Amino acid sequence: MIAVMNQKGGVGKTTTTMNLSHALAQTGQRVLAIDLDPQAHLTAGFGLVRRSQPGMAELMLGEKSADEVIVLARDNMDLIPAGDRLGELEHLTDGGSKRGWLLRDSLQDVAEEYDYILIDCPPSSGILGMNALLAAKEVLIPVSGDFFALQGLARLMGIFQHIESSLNLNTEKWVVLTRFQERRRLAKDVREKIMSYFPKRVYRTAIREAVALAESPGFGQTIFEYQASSNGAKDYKELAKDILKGKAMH
Amino acid sequence: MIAVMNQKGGVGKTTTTMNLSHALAQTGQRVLAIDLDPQAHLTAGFGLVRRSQPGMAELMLGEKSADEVIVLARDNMDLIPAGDRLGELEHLTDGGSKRGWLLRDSLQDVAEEYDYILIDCPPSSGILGMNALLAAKEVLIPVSGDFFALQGLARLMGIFQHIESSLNLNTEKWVVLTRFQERRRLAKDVREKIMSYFPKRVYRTAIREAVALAESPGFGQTIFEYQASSNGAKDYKELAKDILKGKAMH
Ligand SMILES: Nc1ncnc2c1ncn2[C@@H]1O[C@H](COP(=O)(O)OP(=O)(O)OP(=O)(O)O)[C@@H](O)[C@H]1O
Ligand SMILES: Nc1ncnc2c1ncn2[C@@H]1O[C@H](COP(=O)(O)OP(=O)(O)OP(=O)(O)O)[C@@H](O)[C@H]1O
Ligand SMILES: [Mg+2]
Ligand SMILES: [Mg+2]
Repeated sequence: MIAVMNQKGGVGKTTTTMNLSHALAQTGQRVLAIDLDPQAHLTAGFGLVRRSQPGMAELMLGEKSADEVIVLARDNMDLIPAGDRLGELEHLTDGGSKRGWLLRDSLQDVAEEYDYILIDCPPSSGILGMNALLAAKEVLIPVSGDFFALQGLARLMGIFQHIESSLNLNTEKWVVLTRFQERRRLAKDVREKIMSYFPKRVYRTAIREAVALAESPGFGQTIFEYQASSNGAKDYKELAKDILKGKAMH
Repeated sequence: MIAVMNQKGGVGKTTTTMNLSHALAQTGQRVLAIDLDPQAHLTAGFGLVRRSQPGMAELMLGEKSADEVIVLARDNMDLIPAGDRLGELEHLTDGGSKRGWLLRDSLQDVAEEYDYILIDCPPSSGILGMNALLAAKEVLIPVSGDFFALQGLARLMGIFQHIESSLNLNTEKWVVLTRFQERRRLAKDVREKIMSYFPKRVYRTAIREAVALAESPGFGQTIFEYQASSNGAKDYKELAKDILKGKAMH
């Protein structure tokens, strides 16, 4: 189970979750994508938003079972939509320390049916992100090639350390460079810094900036359906291979 | 008082707050910039982060006065840093319905000393954004030229309507197109859609994508200090003029 996480906004969490999920599914892996962001952009990107549909809030609050919220998204790939009540959960205060485990508990029965579960997280470090961190075995951190991205990454690491030391967790962290503009000096400097902080934990494939990746969600399509010949499709296909083989950048 | 707001991440709220504040200050306006994001990127962008400094949390909780947290940032421009405890406020639950007014109350004494107060908001629709909305006379919504930006804007409007109707508020909304890539079909389509939803409320100047805008915060500099000849500097200078004259796009 992989939590796609970064409290920094707009770094490509959703774009990565939707296209990486589809890329893995296309290699024959059984994939479940989870939209844990009240913005519901993952659900919209797949073209699966309905005016009223049960989703993550109903599941995590125990009002619906996994079978009642899972929808078939593509071949080999299912989705649990955000649903329209997920915003309420973000501000949930009762339940005390148990409320960090709602996601993990609600997925226990279905987890083994899938080879990969990818969780799209919101840009904040609240209770939803906490649930993803406590449920997942790995965290995939999309990082864009700019200064605020480095700042955000340092802060994220602090947040992880704080949560994990108090709960005695040990989640694997991986970084993927996103929105990568190969010709920019800044992007290369940032990549160098990140590789020094995360030796052997930066995936070899960087996702390059490619307008088709920004266009495809508007058609409710993944990059493979929208423009399979684009750099965006190539990069996510390669990233899926890196993940299957654990291929980091050296 | 202008709340720079959009729950969508990475659309240029911080980049806009820092450079627009400086542009206004350079025309002689007295400006106060407020970092309301626990990420503290605005503070970092100005090069003003200290290891321990009182900031917005201490001010809003009444532990420090405005005089004790305001720092001189540039000529004609002051800043209230985020401070290291702002994250606690994001998850504040006691205080009931009064906690939406903490920001407005805490700024009452200093508000008249400034011609413009710009508030950089976090990418979420929690209590901090609520405080900014209730304190500000206007909201400036940076929007990037892509599909998820439209989705985010629609959702933001729903959130505003919900809050404003229940509190009988009537805040002016303005949109500024950011990270604008002039050659992209997608960006132009998005601009067209937004102008149809917000007639006369889209500022005439769009902020173009310019790598210098991403580089300057890494040096603790605004675009005017870093590269005054860049498109980024030109665009924010023009946007400041638009704001002073209320110049919308037609
Ligand atoms: N490699 C890329 N090339 C071009 N555009 C991209 C790329 N990755 C993401 N984008 C675009 O950038 C914007 C932000 O990406 P996305 O929404 O995936 O980020 P996010 O981290 O999920 O944002 P949020 O923090 O709001 O959840 C989107 O409009 C998306 O289409
Ligand atoms: N016009 C632009 N040209 C080039 N880069 C830009 C531009 N505007 C913003 N950026 C870069 O894009 C990234 C996101 O911008 P920024 O941090 O200002 O957005 P934000 O909305 O404040 O994000 P968050 O939601 O995390 O608060 C930053 O690295 C910034 O330097
Ligand atoms: Mg997202
Ligand atoms: Mg910001």
